[in-house]
Amino acid sequence: SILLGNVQQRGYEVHYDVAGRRLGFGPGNCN
Amino acid sequence: AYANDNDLSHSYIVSVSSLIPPTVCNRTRTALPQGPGKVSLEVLGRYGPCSKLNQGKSRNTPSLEEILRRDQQRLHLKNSRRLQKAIPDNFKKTKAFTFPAKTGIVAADEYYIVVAIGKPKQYVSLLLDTGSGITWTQCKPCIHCSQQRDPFFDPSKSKTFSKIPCNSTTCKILLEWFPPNGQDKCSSKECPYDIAYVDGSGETGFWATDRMTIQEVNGNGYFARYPFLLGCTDNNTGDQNGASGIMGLDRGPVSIISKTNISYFFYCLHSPYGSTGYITFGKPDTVNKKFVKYTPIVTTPEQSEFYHITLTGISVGGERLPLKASYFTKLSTEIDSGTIITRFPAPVYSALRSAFRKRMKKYKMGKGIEDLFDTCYDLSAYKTVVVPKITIHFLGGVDLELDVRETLVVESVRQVCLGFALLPSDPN
Repeated sequence: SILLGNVQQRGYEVHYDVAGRRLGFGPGNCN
Repeated sequence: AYANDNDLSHSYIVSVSSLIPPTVCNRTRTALPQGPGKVSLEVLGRYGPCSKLNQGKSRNTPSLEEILRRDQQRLHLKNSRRLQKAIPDNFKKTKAFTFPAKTGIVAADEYYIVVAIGKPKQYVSLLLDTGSGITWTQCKPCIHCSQQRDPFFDPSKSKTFSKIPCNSTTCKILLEWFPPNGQDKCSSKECPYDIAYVDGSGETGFWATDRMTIQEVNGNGYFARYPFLLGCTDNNTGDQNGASGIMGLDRGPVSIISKTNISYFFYCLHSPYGSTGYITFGKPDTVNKKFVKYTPIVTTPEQSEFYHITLTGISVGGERLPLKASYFTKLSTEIDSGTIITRFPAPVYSALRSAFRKRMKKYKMGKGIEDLFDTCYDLSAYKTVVVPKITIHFLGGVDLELDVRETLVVESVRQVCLGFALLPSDPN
């Protein structure tokens, strides 16, 4: 398996659509 | 002066000094995502310069080696849990079966939020962990709490606090889901739980319910749940580095996601170079949502607890690694906020490392960090460097182009490392 850690998540907004069973990546930088 | 086989459009040109994380907190963001139906909280890195847990004291910050060592321990425990899940239930019930690794969670790392528990409210800091389900906090009285610098939750001061009774149906279910170490029933009137870490530390405690409040600093956004199931830890032998618990965000049966009507949340984890991040419980605005690209969450029963997605390839410097998409899609990819470093199985890591080294061949290699990083560079002789872009591709045409600071982990300019690692082998 592969594990995607938080260092590689940092540049993006990570979206957990739990009901819709999908995971999204949006523009990030936390600004 | 740049190597011929590189394409600058697929590389970053960065100043070496900019790779060193700042030591001063710099809050540049002005507002959290706001609006009806959502609650946003500031997310802080517990080791970063803005951390309230560090209290501005560098002696409280563990070394990078120590942080990475803990990250590796977490991996071993996660592997153990997977191994246990793969074993049929009827086999688990036989007397001959004993399993050396215990079910539970290991400390998440890096990012925390502040929430309130009880009535009147008591504020505690909880580490965000999409890779575990139990939300627990350190409760008074506690036996080993010396490491903790955040205030403890004192159940005796909460009017809404209740212990789950041992003889309740809820306790029976919880004991089945999270069997305590060395005992299969209550030893007192409390319903026990037990979290064990691979380094020998752990927590013991009991299950309880109380009011959980997630509230924005300005008081506008507000979310409360009562009764909320939580673990009340009374004996913590591990070092949580100042945090007083964990918020479990997985899809398992006891997480805050399963136990509330939160069906959507999103976070932005700041890098050490930024200031603070945020987490929002609730859906984003329609305007913002259109910029989000989605990939399906795998929903097989074996993967129902965590957030598994499907990776289809990796590119380095604009070139796909020579591994077929069908190879990647057979792998299971879990996204975890509590794990620091991305781990790949040997064929993937080997191909990634090889492609990265090829494009970085003009730079002098440096000493590795622990057993985790073996592709490090001594960049002390350079003012600027050219680093190939790494892009991770997911099912549905979602491409994650990593910034240079999500590609490299930096100890010093003499130790700048490719920030990916090999997945540990079978942890038996």
